Amino acid sequence: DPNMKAGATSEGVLANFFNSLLSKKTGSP
Amino acid sequence: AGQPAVLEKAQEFFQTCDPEGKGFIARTDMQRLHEELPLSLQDLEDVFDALDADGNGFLTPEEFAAGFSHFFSSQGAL
Repeated sequence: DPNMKAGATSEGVLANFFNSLLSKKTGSP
Repeated sequence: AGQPAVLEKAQEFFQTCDPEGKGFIARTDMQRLHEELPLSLQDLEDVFDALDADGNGFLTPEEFAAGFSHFFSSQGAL
């Protein structure tokens, strides 16, 4: 299912994005 | 959505993406984060598309918070 794959990819990229924001905030207070 | 701490974080990150306080995030705002975050421009495009639920080219605080809440629930964080 291509939609499932696209969903999984966007989950990964979103996780990457939000984790980066989280570490940016905590990394430089 | 629903947990105050999650919504608070979502709001904080929304402001990171919208430092001028326009009330929405445009695609160009997202690309500007390329300088601050270790993500490629393509990654940021994908993030924008994933968060822009209605596909109108603007991220509202609600869309942003919904994506962030989904991320948190799927990560089991907090």
